[in-house]
Amino acid sequence: PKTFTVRIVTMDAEMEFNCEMKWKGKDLFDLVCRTLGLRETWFFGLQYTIKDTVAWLKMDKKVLDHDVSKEEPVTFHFLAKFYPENAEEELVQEITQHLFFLQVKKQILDEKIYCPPEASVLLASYAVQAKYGDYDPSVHKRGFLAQEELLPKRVINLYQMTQEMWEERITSWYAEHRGRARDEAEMEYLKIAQDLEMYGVNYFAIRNKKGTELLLGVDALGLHIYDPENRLTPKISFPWNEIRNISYSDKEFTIKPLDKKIDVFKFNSSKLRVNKLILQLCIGNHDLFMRRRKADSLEVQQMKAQAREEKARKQMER
Amino acid sequence: YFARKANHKGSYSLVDALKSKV
Repeated sequence: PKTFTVRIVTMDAEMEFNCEMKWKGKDLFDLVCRTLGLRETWFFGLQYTIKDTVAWLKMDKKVLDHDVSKEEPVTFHFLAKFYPENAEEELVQEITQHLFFLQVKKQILDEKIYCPPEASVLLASYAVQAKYGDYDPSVHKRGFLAQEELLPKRVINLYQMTQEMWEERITSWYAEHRGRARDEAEMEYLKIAQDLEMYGVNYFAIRNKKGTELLLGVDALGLHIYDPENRLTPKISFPWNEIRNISYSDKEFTIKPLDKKIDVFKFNSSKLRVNKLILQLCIGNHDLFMRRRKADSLEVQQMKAQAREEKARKQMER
Repeated sequence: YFARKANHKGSYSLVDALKSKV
């Protein structure tokens, strides 16, 4: 069969595949997941960018029917599209946790997620534990973190501190994490990060019917409306279980609350394409929201049992 | 025309989704 080359960029690797012309998104996505050994596939997607707007490969649509640049290799980013409500309960496999850890760490360092200075230092210390293992002053000599990107620039610029002073700060926390294996340190990282207000929120610039600029946030718990000046605290929230229906028509988007006494919320987004993406994110997040409130599937039960065994075995080894 | 018109609209009923899952 005729094929074309795709490049898949994950948080820590790049891979190339020969993709058959007739393949649907799902065929490529499954191949990537199999190659990575990833089974908790429902959090992830293959992302591409079109005219500065993020888009995700549709599972039931041919890869080549997407509005992607046809220049080979056709590039996709394998990324978490949906976030768990509780990382420790929901992320079972080590590879899943690791990919989330890398993605969230990048968002924090790139200042896509606001993180206060103290939390930034603590997170950095867990990232160091994950990478370097237990602190050993005879190995981890002064300057050992000099080449590492560990803190958001905003945090560094906030204080008059030298690189050595930061290293000292981070190391004093790092030394406290003795005994934590890589996967444990990464999970501790995620447990702190998931409490940051901007964690897991997809923001979109919108205008309400009066023309006021606002932000819409879509996350694991529902839809949120923000003042553009404050991405941390929503002005209004619509939890998934309080929404009856969501719909769009061209650039207009409508949220109908379950409670008929609460006003329908209508807004405009910049493009029809954006509304399609918002609806997609709503459906996916709501689906996971419902799944979490039911018993685990057999597959997940089995995965959790396996993970527990694996953890016990590792602990014995240590 | 219908296809194009449909392409401009989308709707999701959370209530129906919940019912179908139970």
